[in-house]
Amino acid sequence: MNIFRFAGDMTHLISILVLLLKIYATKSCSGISLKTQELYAIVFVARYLDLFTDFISVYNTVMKLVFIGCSLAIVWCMRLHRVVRRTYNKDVDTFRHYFLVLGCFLLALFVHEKFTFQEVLWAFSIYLEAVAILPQLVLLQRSGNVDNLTVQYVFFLGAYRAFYILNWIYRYLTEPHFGRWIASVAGLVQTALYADFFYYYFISWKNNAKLQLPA
Amino acid sequence: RDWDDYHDEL
Repeated sequence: MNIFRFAGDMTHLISILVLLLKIYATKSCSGISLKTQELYAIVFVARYLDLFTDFISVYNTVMKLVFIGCSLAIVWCMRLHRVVRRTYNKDVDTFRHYFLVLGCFLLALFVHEKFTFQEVLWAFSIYLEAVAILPQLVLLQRSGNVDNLTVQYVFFLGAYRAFYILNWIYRYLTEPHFGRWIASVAGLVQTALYADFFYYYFISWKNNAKLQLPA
Repeated sequence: RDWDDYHDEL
């Protein structure tokens, strides 16, 4: 474990807590893409199958349970909670995310570490996480004014993988035979997808104005 | 190289 990876995990945890806070405090999920939340639930379930087969550390196990639990709770909340689900606007959350699932699965069938059930699903979860934010970014562009908690949620979600990139650079420099090409390349793509969001986030922070993404 | 070596990250 290094400081970059720990900062990344904590930033990721903060993003999930901010989203839970937004939904709980406002009893609303307006501005949140259910499709992105569903993709994240698939990412965590597909990636953390090793919960039952490999014990790495208490930290690792606890964090996996938190991520799976929170992502499923958020999807449950947005689909079934009698108050929150009425605030979900499916007319604007129209990204065809099943194509992302299919595309990432096909890619994982061809590009993986080893052709085993767990490794193919792990590669699938890495690819899917890289693009999972797309429905949410599209939704942000469509719904003009977005509440601050939603903006912070997306910001922390994007920042966490940037910390992981520093973690991979650090491990590459300090550990012999360290090669995480699948995760590193996908992580770069994932962080790059936030580039314009980060730019407009910085502008809004500098001008102390609300975030405005160009339509 | 077994699973743990390669999948120690979240």
